[in-house]
Amino acid sequence: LDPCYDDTGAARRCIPEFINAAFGKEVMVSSVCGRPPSRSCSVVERGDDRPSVRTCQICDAADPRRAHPASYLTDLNSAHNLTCWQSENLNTSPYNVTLTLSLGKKFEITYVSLQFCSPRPESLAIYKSMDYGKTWMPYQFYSSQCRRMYNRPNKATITKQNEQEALCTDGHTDLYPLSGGLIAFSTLDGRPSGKDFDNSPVLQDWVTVTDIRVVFNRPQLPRELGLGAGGSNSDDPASVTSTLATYFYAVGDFQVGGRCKCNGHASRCLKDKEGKLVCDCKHNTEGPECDRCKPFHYDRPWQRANAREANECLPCNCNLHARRCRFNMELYKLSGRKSGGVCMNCRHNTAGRHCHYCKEGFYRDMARPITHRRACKACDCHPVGAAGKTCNQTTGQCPCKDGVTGITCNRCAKGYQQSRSPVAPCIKIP
Amino acid sequence: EVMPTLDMALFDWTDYEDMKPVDT
Repeated sequence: LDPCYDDTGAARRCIPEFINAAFGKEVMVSSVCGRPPSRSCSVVERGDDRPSVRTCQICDAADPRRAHPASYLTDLNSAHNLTCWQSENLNTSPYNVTLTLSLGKKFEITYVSLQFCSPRPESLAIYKSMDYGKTWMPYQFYSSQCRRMYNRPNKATITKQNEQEALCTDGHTDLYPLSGGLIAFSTLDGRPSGKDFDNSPVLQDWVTVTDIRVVFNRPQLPRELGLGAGGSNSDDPASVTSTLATYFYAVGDFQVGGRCKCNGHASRCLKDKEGKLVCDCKHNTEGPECDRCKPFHYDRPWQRANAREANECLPCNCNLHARRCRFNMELYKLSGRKSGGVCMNCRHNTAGRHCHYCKEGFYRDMARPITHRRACKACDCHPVGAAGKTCNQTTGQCPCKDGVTGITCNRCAKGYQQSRSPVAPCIKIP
Repeated sequence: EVMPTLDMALFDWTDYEDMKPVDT
């Protein structure tokens, strides 16, 4: 049972399963604690109106029990055994730390989420790339000071005119919880065309990513911590570092939820011979994202599948006389958007956009179907008796000189006899 | 009545060498 075809064998839209595309993938981080071993302290809530306490840990990259490597970002997220990546201590400004995740293929993503082991950053930015990290564009910003940090308004309104615009919000930037806080960015939430995604190339483009980059720009600052004796009005976290807590970013789970992008023409993605993830394309499509028609399937332009139409690529009709064809938009429009394929290099002495008639110098053998390789026979016009080499493509009749007859013009007509002149091979009998 | 096919050997090619088929 192939999800790309129904019971009758007709093509229908198919999509790969929804996954956490980040799971098990390597994340490049600009900072990781433990080289050399370092001590980091954090404030832990205890609940029940009991005061928060300060706890300190050693991070040692060489000791697996005390290491917090980047691989912990995308490993199995278990509440019983929470593993966290942790940055170096942030002693001086700037406090930028970057996480870069390469998906290795285009995905259509629905959300990006981060579960923190430290307090959530005060400012962070999410960027996306659609070209494997060559260029980056903003995807979403979080900050309690959107204008100051990112020069964007807080919670701007999204309309149909700016659906591909990154927003900034001050949500999710609260200090509390001190650990376990979540930042979740939903790519379609609040975007007007999200309800009509099939018909919105803009949003289809918006959710397409090959790489995700998260930049933590600033941790919660001391004055926002409000921790009494250890707090300070300074903008510099270092002022409380020595007395209460060190500042670092720590994340237990980094998820990117979405589907391998196959444009509705594959139900799964597989690894190719080189280990690259590619769509298992159906509907006569090919390419990493099933983003083009297979050779010889150019009778109509490639299109993404949707709920109503599979839009499969259709083969050109060349009557078995050509192996290649091309698409012609003008012919396609003239046909009422039905057929635009033009056969190339028609063989077996055929011609025409569908190799559906005989080329000059040949005529159709009506005893055979047009698909037969000998459907076209040579005219075989007589070199002297015929006035040319091209015969009637239907009957095979060559154009005869005066007084000459026969399909190939090889005999003198009744009342004529052969002369010695090749120019007038038959002359009237006196 | 079926007329005989044209006999290439009967033609005089003297003034029409360029028209003469190769195998004549």
